[in-house]
Amino acid sequence: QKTVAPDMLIKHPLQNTWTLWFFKIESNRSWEDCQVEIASFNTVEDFWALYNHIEPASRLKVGCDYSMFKQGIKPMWEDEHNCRGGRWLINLNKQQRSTELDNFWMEVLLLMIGESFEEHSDEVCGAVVNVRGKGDKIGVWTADAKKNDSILKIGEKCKSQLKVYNHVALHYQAHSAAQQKTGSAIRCLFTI
Amino acid sequence: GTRIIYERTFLLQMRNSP
Repeated sequence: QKTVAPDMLIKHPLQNTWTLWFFKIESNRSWEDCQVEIASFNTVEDFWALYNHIEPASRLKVGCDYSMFKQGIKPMWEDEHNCRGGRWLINLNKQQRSTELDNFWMEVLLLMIGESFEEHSDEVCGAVVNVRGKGDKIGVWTADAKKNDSILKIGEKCKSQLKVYNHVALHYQAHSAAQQKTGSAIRCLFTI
Repeated sequence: GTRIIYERTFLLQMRNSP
């Protein structure tokens, strides 16, 4: 007979277990080693306990990231779950760090843990927020850059959720294209 | 099986529940 942990009887279980990662560059470590797992959770209550406990993204030092991925997927292109995929990218200007970054990031997290993409949720690997001097970025990573239907549904859902705040443009890039090029020359597969 | 879906409003309500 299968036993259920007492916590799970009173907490609200999530469809997936998610892991929160923190990235901070340190000169004596490899880039991969600078990605640190903070915690994993699989209930609504544990998500909020973690989220309420950590610094908001807007208070991170420039150069740092938060990532939240399904358990077992590392927040990097090279991971086997990500390597054929891509990301919806939301670019924020400098002023938006104080006004919108935290809201956007929270909305993206809620979409993911709530499985708001419905049958397309299986295509979602995770999301990353990059805090950068030239402008912050939020990326929603999907598993396969060829699955146009899922990519568009996921992008449209993100866009409609973020409309609560302001007009935003979302661009989808394949990781393979981003890896080969630098800066603004990356070709976008979709813009919505 | 059935996917466990939560609405945004519900998730936000849960934020400060004890």
